[in-house]
Amino acid sequence: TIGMVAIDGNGDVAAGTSTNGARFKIPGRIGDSPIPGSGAYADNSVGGAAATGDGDVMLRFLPSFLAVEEMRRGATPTDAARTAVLRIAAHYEDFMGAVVALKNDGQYGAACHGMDTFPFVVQDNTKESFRVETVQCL
Amino acid sequence: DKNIPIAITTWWFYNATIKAWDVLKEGGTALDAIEQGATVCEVQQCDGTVGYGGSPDEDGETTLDALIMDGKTMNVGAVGALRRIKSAISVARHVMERTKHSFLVGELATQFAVQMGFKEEPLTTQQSKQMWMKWHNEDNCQPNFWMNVKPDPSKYCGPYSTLDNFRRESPASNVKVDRYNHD
Repeated sequence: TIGMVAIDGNGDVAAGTSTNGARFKIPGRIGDSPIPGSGAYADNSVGGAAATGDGDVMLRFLPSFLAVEEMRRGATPTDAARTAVLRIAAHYEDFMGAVVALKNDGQYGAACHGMDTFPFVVQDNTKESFRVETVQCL
Repeated sequence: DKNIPIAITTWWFYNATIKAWDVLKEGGTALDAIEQGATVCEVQQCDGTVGYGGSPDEDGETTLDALIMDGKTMNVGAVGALRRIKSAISVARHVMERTKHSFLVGELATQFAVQMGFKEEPLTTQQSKQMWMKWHNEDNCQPNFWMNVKPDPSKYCGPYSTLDNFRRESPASNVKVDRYNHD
């Protein structure tokens, strides 16, 4: 899956995902990616988030929605992503997944679980080129 | 001082990020950045986890899921289990902008896409076919997502039928979710 969040010059936020899902799934199965609030979520008044990982588990917790709501409550993007990931880990200690969160002022963060590290890509006006950033998983 | 515009993308998919950034830099909308950025991954089959020719299902077919959300209007377009159409994120955007619905699935989502002018074509590739044949013929359909069915899904391929007596417990998954196999 690719999950993306973007903010344009007008301050409008959008988010999205695209995926071919889990390998050897039972035909008809979908994961978290196309579910609003699970695979991705956006709200101009707060920001946006996107998630990736084990979709059968992740869609039960709406992690992108949760991350955005945490930012609405004042959390930093990193803390919001951590809260969303830890909510799932509290029930599924072996789950693999990650959340990226982007606040409407351009601050961003990420959190992950079930891997050593998780990479994500950012491009903004502060650098001439894109940069791959990595977070240590919880 | 706001750090905008900005684009952020999961995994190492920098070509998608570059495309999204190019759109934003030229004054395009966040929605255009998401659609065009994700389209890059659909075309380039990022890590085999996006687009055609990856993650075949039990029947060897690749189907696609996509979502796009507008944070300005809270409008949403999504497709699930989309068959024989490569441009899943663009179909999702058509659901958002050409209908009053949010989510279309399966064969009927394909019919919608065709009506909207998208080309219908197989999503199977030689590589995805070989991946499926190995799983089916050499690995005995292992791993898979079945439980509480017969014959024993941890040993045999289907078709399966329901097992009358089983313990209701949360299953330990034997399916490895990793960089190359994830939602």
